[in-house]
Amino acid sequence: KTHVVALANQKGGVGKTTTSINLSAALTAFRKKVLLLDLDPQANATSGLGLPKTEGASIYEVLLGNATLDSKILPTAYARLDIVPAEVDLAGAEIDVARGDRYLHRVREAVRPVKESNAYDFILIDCPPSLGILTMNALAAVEEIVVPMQCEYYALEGLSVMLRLIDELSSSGANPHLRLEGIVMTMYDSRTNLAQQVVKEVYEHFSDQVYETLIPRSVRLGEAPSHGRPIIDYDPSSTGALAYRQLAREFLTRRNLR
Amino acid sequence: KTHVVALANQKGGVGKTTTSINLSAALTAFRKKVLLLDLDPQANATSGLGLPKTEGASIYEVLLGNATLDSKILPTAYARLDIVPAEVDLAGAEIDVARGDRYLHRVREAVRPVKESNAYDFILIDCPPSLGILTMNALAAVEEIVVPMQCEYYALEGLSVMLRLIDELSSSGANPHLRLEGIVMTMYDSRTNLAQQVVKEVYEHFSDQVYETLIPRSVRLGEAPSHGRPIIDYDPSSTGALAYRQLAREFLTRRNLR
Ligand SMILES: Nc1ncnc2c1ncn2[C@@H]1O[C@H](COP(=O)(O)OP(=O)(O)OP(=O)(O)O)[C@@H](O)[C@H]1O
Ligand SMILES: Nc1ncnc2c1ncn2[C@@H]1O[C@H](COP(=O)(O)OP(=O)(O)OP(=O)(O)O)[C@@H](O)[C@H]1O
Ligand SMILES: [Mg+2]
Ligand SMILES: [Mg+2]
Repeated sequence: KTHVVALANQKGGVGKTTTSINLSAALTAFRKKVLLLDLDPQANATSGLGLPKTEGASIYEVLLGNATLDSKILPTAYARLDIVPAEVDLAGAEIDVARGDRYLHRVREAVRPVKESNAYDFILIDCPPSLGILTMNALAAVEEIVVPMQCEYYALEGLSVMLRLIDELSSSGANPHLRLEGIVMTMYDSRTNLAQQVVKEVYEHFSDQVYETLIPRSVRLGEAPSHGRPIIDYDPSSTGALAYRQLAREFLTRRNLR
Repeated sequence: KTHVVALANQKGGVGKTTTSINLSAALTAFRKKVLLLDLDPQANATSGLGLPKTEGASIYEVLLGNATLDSKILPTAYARLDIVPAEVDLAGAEIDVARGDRYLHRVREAVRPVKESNAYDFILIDCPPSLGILTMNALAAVEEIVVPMQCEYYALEGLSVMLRLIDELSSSGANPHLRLEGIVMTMYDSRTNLAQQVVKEVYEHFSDQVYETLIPRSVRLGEAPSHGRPIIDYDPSSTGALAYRQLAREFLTRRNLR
């Protein structure tokens, strides 16, 4: 069975793309097959895995009904990890899709045939930093959401907005199966009170929904995308690589226990 | 004469809000009168200055033509610094405005009477992390853009998208007066090669458009918003406060020299 997971948080720069890439890569190290769907017009997940941002290569045409998702899947340099890349034109999809009908279900319909083919264990969707049409489409298409969250004040403020939205989407019937899979604390710097306070606050309010794995702030994680490589390939013994391997293990264990 | 300036960058988490708040506050320390317009549904500039996110208090009604901008202006705890707050409902404005006419000129029309009253030296607009309707409205409404940019690889990638857009908007006549006022390098950590390389690359390509002031990474800047205070009030002798005061001085000097 293929699980479809969104990496979403409307707050910008919290580690959505970094977590999409590195969780995907770490899951393949546990012999899982993963498709990473880049739904952000910035196309950071695409370049972070070393692929070009080619015009026409994104899900855009699929959202308009002019192509199948299957036809947009590309291999990466990593076995068991495929990608549907993004491109700048994807920003135009927001307007085009909004003006048509079924404008919240286009990603769900695009993903369905690939999900039902069971070719992958996981389909991970990297979302843009907003609650616009593309992100809302992703939230309607997935069963579970992983919310990356920086250990900062503004990110804490935004978390309740995101969690309220998840509740609304599932209780309203827009996506009855939708659930929060977990909150990943990112860019954790144990030397600062701010980070410690934010982590403490998140644990107090959301305890069993927060991954025990804290992703540390590590410059190697910032360097890796300029080489187009996930951290477990760029610097396998770095604190970032260890943390994302740990996160993948926890991600898999939690679901076995459910 | 009132200058209208957008703080914009579609890349998330690069320091748009932190720069909006702290540049605004530092400008008032140089005896300038500033109106900060929070155009982001996340309303971080609003809470970062200690104001509540009140339903109906944002520019939303003004964009729909049901109120004047003047009626939404609130004082802050700081003399010479007023704010038009944001709220979550502002996200709904994207859809409402998109479905109406003149959907790119609503912010320009809203701001015009306040700008022409010359009540302020500067109107600074904090933009959300996207190139959607709200940001495009801001780019159509201003004469100049300040682009905050974190010293990271993905931020570097996004810079050329932003600069190309500015060129297109001014050369196409959508906003003929639009110009890049400057690029502000933020969260600079002099100990990392990554930050040094990114700064070097930006200086090489955009030399005279980059502020000489580098905003250092400083946890005090991350703490200040949880107290609802700009850095020059929260910790006046911190590296962050010195840097934003210097940025304000440079921002004023550059325009006198023009
Ligand atoms: N644990 C970490 N340590 C150090 N740097 C990190 C870490 N995680 C992410 N980064 C860096 O921080 C920046 C923001 O991360 P990233 O781009 O993944 O966030 P995002 O939520 O996807 O941003 P956006 O909202 O723009 O999509 C990037 O430059 C990234 O390289
Ligand atoms: N120079 C700095 N040193 C340390 N932390 C900083 C600095 N500048 C900003 N921050 C912190 O980094 C995070 C991102 O900054 P900020 O929210 O201002 O960026 P933004 O571009 O407005 O984000 P968004 O794209 O979500 O609107 C915030 O938590 C902020 O407190
Ligand atoms: Mg991203
Ligand atoms: Mg912001």
